[in-house]
Amino acid sequence: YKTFDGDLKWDNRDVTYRVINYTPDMDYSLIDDAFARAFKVWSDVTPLTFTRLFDGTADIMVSFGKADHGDPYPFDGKDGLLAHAYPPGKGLQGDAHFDDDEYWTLGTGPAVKTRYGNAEGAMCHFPFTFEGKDYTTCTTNGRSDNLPWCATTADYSIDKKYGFCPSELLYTFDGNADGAECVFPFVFLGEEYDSCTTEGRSDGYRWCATTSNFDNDMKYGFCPSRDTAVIGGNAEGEPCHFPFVFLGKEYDSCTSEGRADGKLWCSTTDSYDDDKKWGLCPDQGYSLFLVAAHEFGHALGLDHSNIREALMYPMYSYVKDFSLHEDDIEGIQYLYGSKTGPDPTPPGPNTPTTTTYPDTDETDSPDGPTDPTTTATTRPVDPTKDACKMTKFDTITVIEGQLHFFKDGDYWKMSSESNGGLKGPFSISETWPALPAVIDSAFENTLARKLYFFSGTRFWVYTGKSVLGPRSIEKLGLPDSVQKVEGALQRGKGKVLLFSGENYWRLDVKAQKIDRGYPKYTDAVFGGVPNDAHDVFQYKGHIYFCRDRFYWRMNSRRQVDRVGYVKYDLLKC
Amino acid sequence: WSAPVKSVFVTFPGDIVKNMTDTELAEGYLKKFGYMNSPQRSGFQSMVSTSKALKRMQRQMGLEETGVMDKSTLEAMRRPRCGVPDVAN
Repeated sequence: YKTFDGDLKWDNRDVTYRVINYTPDMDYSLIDDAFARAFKVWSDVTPLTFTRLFDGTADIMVSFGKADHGDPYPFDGKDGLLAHAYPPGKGLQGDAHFDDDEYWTLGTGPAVKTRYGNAEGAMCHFPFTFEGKDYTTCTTNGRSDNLPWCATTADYSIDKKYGFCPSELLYTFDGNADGAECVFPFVFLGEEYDSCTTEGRSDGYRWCATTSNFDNDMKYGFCPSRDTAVIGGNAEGEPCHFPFVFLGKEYDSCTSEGRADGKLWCSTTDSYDDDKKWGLCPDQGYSLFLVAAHEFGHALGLDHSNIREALMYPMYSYVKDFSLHEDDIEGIQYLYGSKTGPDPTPPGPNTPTTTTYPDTDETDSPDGPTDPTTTATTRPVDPTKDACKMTKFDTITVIEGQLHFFKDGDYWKMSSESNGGLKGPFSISETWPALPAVIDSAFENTLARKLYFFSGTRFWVYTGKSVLGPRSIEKLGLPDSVQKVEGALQRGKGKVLLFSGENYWRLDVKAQKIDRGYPKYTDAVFGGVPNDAHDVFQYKGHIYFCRDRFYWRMNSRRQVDRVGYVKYDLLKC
Repeated sequence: WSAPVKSVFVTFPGDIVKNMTDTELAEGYLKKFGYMNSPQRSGFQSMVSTSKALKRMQRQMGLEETGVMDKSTLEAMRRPRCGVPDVAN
């Protein structure tokens, strides 16, 4: 391994990063995930932690750009240079840039994440069979609305699982239209456009208006690339047109004819001879995860290695089951030392329970609260019931101003005082005897001093010690398709939003019924949060969407202003 | 019928033309990635520095250190890679 002159490295261990913009080649959630995994490659073997920022200046600013993208080192079109990064330091130092003339995938061809449909955001399965025909790309066959779709299993006819593919007819990204889809035709500088265009931009990114008139409304978004879109050339983003005529001969698939470099290309109109519109055909692409892991190695202080199998070797090669090479580990640990915390994998049943835990508190002391009489409501802490060791809670809600964490028949309370600690576990059945062990969501109607608890398709209402229920959630006006209420969000004026799957309903608590005009799509109103959050609640003026160990916090302007760990930020472990 | 089809090479509009000569490819590569910093001197001196730079590049890439533009070295130069120079300047 090699480091940069002077062993440049970050003095702080909690390194921050921010993703400035996105490539149209993949869904932004795949890009976020690839970058997060790329950072995890290094945090797994060092004391470093990586926290993502959504605004402001981070240590590592990550961005996509083409050719001359603003620093002294322009990229060079497709292939060749893939990305570069700067060693640790201020300003440009520490930043990572990715060449957006490349075709970014997960290394094995188009990475198409679906939206809507019934596959809950699963990836397309290529090839898939539909009405006896095999498809290796998304298709609009079978639909009249021209929306591209794919099956998420090998055979749509059998499984009926499908989702919609990226398309500007479905959504845009970035821009200022909150992801709204394109409107065609739209007027821009007095001219009418009936497809995405790069006109008006010098960076070559395709965009469209999300109203019929950009000149008036100034609303726009960037167009996601379709999986059949060509790369580079002079018609980037357009799909191949088959058949097409080239030098008088007809082609019904991509060809390398006419090129000395052997790359496959196609025409985007029926005649290259007449229109000269072309682009390179999608290939396996480059794994954003692998390239990012390499560049983040630079951003942490590692230079190129001359070991061919090392991640820091300068040339790209796709690796299916990636693991960090010894040479890379030695290099990064030379700069930052090895990881001192617990083994990241949860202790198995035969692991001694006295594992050292980085941030101990009184609930960790081996003998814990032993005398139940002195702590009338809490029992001796069973290590498996240590809230700090939970990766996911059944529900989190606020009761009497205190955060409550429910899990498998127990619950913990976090006092809202700044130095208040976590109290518990308490027994749900001791406090609310009628309730089952698993609570999906809960909310407090502070005016009426009532507590609503949801589990499956049933709900209970506690007023002090008295309880009403269980009753079916259909009594509230929720449809019988709702199997579980995953979150409840007080909206004031007696209104509560109830979340389930990708939708939410607004409950009029007094009338005990759902308001007209619902359900609505969660991500249509709460953009930027996962649409499969298993917990939603309001706390100290912010809305929290939780999934696994993470939370997405939204401010009053419905902007995600923080993403973090439930364990560290809410439980204060 | 087994003779290869004689392809007609076309210059595609908007294509970033890359079909350089091997020498142009090698010199550009050695300069870009830091193997050859000093401005080129003409004549024998230039050949020596190019050969030395090629050896450094071949060592970095785990190739046989021949000091000449052999096939595997040129292939390596055409491979997709990271833009950070291999030799800090």
